[in-house]
This record gives sequence, C-alpha cells and structure tokens, in this order.
Amino acid sequence: MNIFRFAGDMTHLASVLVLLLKIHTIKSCAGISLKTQELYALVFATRYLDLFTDYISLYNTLMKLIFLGSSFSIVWYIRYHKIVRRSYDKDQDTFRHYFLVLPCLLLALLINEKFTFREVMWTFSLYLEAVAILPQLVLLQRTRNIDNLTGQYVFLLGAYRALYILNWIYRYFTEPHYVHWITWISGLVQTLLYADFFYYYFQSWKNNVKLELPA
Amino acid sequence: AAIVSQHDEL
Repeated sequence: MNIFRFAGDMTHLASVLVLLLKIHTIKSCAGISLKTQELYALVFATRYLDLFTDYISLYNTLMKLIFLGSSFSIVWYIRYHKIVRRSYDKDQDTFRHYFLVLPCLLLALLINEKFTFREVMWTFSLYLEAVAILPQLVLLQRTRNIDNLTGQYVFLLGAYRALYILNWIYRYFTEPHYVHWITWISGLVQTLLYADFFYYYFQSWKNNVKLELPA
Repeated sequence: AAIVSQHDEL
C-alpha cells in the first residue's frame, strides 16, 4: 500500500470521525444530509459483499467493518436518536434517492467488468459513491450557516477522493497491468463534484471568513 | 486478476 492510498483512507476515516463527533458529542446533525448518509450506507453494503468470502488483509477487513458500522450508525442517529433527530433539516434535505440510485443501477448493469452479481454490485457502488455527495452539496448551498464541523466533514471527504486519484496514478506506474477505467472515471467524476466546494472552502480559509456557498 | 486487484481498495 502506498502513502497516497493510506493517507486517503485515513482522511476518509477522519471525515467519519468528525461527523460522529458532531452527532455524538454535540448531539446535532444540523446541515448534514440524511439522504447522502443513506446513500453511503447503501454504497458500503453493496461494495463489501466480499467481506466474508475474500480475505485481503486485516487492515482491509477492519476498515470495511468501520465504514459499514459507522455509516449505518450515522443513519440510525439521524433517523431515530431522540435528541439528534430534532436538529435534522428535513425540509431542506429534499433530494430524491431514486434519481441517483436508479441511473447508477442501470449503468452498472450496462457497463461493468464482468456480468456477475458481485461485480455488478461493486460497480453500482462505485457509480453511486461518485454522486452520493450531491444531496449534501445541495443542502450546504441551502444552509445559511455552515458550521465548522460540517465544512470540515465535506472537505475531508473531498480530500480522500483527491488522494485516491494520486494513489491510482502511483499504482499505474508501479504495478503491472493496473488499469481500471470504471474505477478511475467514476472516481474522477466524484472528485470533480467537490471542485466548487473546494474553491469556496479555500477562499473562506484564506480570507478568514465563515464558509458560505453562493445560492 | 484485474478484478481481484481492484477489490483491494476500499
């Protein structure tokens, strides 16, 4: 495993921890999109079907369990926790799941490396992960006050994707036959979705003002 | 082999 991949995984882990910190400690999920969190839970559930059949490494297994466990517990907190759920911006978080899930499922059935259940599900999870941030970005744009933790959460998620691209470039030049068009293109699309957010994030950081996205 | 190597990422 190269440094970019490891840094990417750690950034991803940090994003989840920041979100759990906000939810668990502050007992608030204000500004967090439940739709995006549900999509991530679906992404991990469909991607990690190999959890009990293919052993890669202890690291790999542990990280899969952490991402599965954290994504489902975040969804549980926002939906059912009696204090946390009160802060959920339900009226603002109106993105429809099936607008994203159905096209991704169709695309995975049409474009995949191998037409097997597991491979189609894996491909579906890649496509869905690429667009799963959209409800969150829409909510950020609608929310007047983006608190620090929410801003950092989205920034860390974007950084994780950017580091994965560096990881692929590194692997392409260091490993023989390392070519994965589906992973790369969906990963690139996913990272590009953060471009706008990154721009405003750095602007607010540079000028030392509160993060706010233009309507 | 291509598919297996792809699945070592998270």
